[in-house]
Amino acid sequence: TTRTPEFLGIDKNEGLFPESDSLSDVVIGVLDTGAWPESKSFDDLGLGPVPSSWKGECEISKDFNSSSCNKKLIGARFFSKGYEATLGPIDESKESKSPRDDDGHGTHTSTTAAGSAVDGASLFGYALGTARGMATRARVAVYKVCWLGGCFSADILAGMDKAVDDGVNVLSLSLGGGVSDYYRDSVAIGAFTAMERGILVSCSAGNAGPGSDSLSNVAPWITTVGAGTLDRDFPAYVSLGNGKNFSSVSLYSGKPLPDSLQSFVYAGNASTASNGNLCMMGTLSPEKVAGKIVLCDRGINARVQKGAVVKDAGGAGMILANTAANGEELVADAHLLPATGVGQKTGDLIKSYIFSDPNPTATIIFAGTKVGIQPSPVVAAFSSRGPNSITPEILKPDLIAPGVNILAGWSGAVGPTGLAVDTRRVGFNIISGTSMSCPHVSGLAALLKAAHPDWSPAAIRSALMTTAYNTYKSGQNILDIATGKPSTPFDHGAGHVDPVSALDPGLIYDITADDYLDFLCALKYTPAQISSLAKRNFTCDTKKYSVTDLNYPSFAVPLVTEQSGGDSGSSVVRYTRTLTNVGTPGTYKVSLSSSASESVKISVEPDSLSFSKVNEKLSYTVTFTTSSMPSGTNAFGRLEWSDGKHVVGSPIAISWS
Amino acid sequence: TSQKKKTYIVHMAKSEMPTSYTEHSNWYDSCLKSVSNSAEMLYTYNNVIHGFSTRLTPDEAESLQTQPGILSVLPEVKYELH
Repeated sequence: TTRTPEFLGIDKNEGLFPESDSLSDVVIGVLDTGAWPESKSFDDLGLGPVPSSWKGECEISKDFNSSSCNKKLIGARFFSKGYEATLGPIDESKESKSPRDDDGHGTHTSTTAAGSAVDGASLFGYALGTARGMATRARVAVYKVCWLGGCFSADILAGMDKAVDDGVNVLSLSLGGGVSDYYRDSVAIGAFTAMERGILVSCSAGNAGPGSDSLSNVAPWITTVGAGTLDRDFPAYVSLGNGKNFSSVSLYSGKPLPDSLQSFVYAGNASTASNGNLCMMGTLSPEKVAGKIVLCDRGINARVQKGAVVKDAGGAGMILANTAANGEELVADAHLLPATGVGQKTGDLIKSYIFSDPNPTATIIFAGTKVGIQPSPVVAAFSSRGPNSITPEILKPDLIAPGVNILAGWSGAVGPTGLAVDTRRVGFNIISGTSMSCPHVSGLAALLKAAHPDWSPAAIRSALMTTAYNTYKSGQNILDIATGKPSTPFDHGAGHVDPVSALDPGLIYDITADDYLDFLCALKYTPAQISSLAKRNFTCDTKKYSVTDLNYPSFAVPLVTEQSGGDSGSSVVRYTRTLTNVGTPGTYKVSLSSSASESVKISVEPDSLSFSKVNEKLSYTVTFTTSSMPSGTNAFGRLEWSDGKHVVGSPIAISWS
Repeated sequence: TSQKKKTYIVHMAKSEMPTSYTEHSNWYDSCLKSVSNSAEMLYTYNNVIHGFSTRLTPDEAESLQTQPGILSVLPEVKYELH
C-alpha cells in the first residue's frame, strides 16, 4: 500500500522493527481469491531461503506453474470441491481452477499484508508512491477459497486445515458469513485450532455498518478488525449552473469533460422504472441522458456499475449521491466515464438545484491526490459495529485499521472496477472495505510476532489493542463518518492501531487455549459442541464459570433494563483481569474515564500494580455499579494503566437492553 | 426438493473411533456409507476439525447425526468477501 506505512508510522521507525532474519521466518497465510503471482509486490529480491519449517506447496495447474511461487510467495493452494459440489464444475473460461487470482481481492489483501516494496506504484497516477505491505520481509502463502460464486465453508475449512499444517504464523481472512454460534461457524472453528497452535487469526469485521449488531467474526480467539480512513483523499469538484461548487471524490482517469457546463439530469427523471434513480441496468432512457451528466442515487447495484449504465445509455458523466445509508462517506472509484461521488447533504443540495432549474447544468473537475486530510482517521460508515450479538460480554470489533481507499496489488485478469466491460489492466488498484483493514493488522501482527516470537496470539492482539489510540492529537475522540460525531468502542473497539507503540506495550492481557475452554463452559456449551471446537474431550468443572472472567483487553458490560414495577435498585458487576509484565519492572497506576458518571460508578481494586520482573502476572478487579437505565442506553469509558512511560488502555462499553 | 443433496460438514469424535479401525479415514468412510451408498467425501479434515465434508440428503444427514462418534452434522454456509 502507499501512504499507510507513513500513516501508521512504520516507515520512519524501521529500526524499531525486527531485522530481516526473524521477520522473514514469519509466514502470513491469506484465505481469499488467490494471488496474481506476476504482481511486482511478490518480487522476492533480497529474501533468503524459504524457512526450513515450511511445509506448504505451490500447487501447479495450467496457468500456475512452479515458477509462480518464489521466496516471497512461498505457498499457493486452491480449494474448490465445496464450491463445485454446490454450483457445478468451474467454468475455466471465466475463472482459473488454480491459485491464480481472477478477481483482484486476494492479490490486494495479500500484498497489503506482506507485499514487497514497489516504487512508483499508482492507479492511473492516483495515490502515487512506494507501495509496500506492512511486513515487507514476511512470506506469503495464499489459499484460494473464494470463487465467482462465493466462498463455501467446506473449502474455507479445507484451506485453514492445510494452512495450519503448512506452518503459517498468521492467518488473514477478509471474509465473513452470517452470525452463528461459534461451534457452527467454520471460520471460528478453524481459528480455534490455529490459536491453539500459536497462529494469530485476523478477520475483517464486515461492511454491514453503520447499523449496530452488524459484526462478523466475533469469536474471542479471533482478532476482529474494523475500518477507518487515511489522511488521503482524491478530490473532485462539482460545479453547478447556479454557480455553486461542491467537493466530491473520484479516481476517474481519462478524457475530461469539456470546460463548459453540460446538461444535467436526475436519473429518476430519465427513466420509466420506479427505481430509475439507482441507475440499474437497462433503466435509463438514452434519449433523456445522451450527452448529459446524470445524477444517480447510491444503493442496490455496484457504484461502478451505475457509471457503466450511464455510459451505455450515452451519458457524458455521472454524479453519484449518497443516501442516508452512507451519509457523508465518500468512497472513490475508478469509473469508466467522468464520474464522482458526493455525500448525502451535497447530493440533496444538488437535487434541489436540478428540480428547481428548468435547464440544469453541471461539470466535474478532477483534482488528483491530496494528503494531510484532517481529521483522520475517522471510522468508515460501512465498518460493522457492535455490540457483539453472540457474546455481548466480549467487545468487538477489537480495533480499526486503514480500510478506505487503499492502494495495493491487483490481478491482471480484471480491470480496476471489476466490471466485465472494463478492459483496462492495472498493477495496483484502490478499493475499500474491512477486507482492506484486516490484512493491515495481519501484517502488523507478523511484525510483532517477529519481534516477540514467544508471544501468544492473545498477547499480540493485546499489544495491538492496548496501545491503539481513540483520540486525535487534539484530544478529541475519533469521529464516526456515519454520524459526524465521536465514535464509540462499539464502532472502533480499542481504537486505531498504532504499531510502533504496540512493539512495547509494557503489559499484556494473555489468554491460553484453556482459558478459552473455560469461556466455552461459561457459555454452557455441551461437551459435543466444545469437542467440535477443541477436537478433544473436555469436561467442564462443577465450578462457576463466567464469561466476564475471560482475560480480554476490553470491557463490555451488557445490562438488562429492569421492568417497571420491579426492583429499581442498582446492580453490581465485577470483571477480573490479569496483566503480564512484558517490559521493565515498574509500578502502574490506574485511571478511569466514563461518559456517564451519574448512572455508572466504576472502581478498580487495587489501583496500583507493582511488577518486579518480566512475565510477572498481577490481577485486578473492576466493579461496575450501575443504575437502571432505559433500554438502548449506552455508556462508554476507558481504563488505563500507566507507569509513566507506557499506557495500557482498555475501552469500556456498558449497554442496557 | 426436500431430499435434494446439500453439502454438510461432519464433525467426528476421534477418540470414539472403534479399535477395529486403524485409520480414522476408514472409520469416517464407514460412518458415511452407513447412511448413503453413493455419498463421497469432498474433504477429510485432520487439523482444524476431525471429520469430513460430503453431500447428503437432509434425511441422510439426520440419520448420520445419530451414529456413534458423530459430534455434529452441519450444513455448509456461504461466506462473502468483505
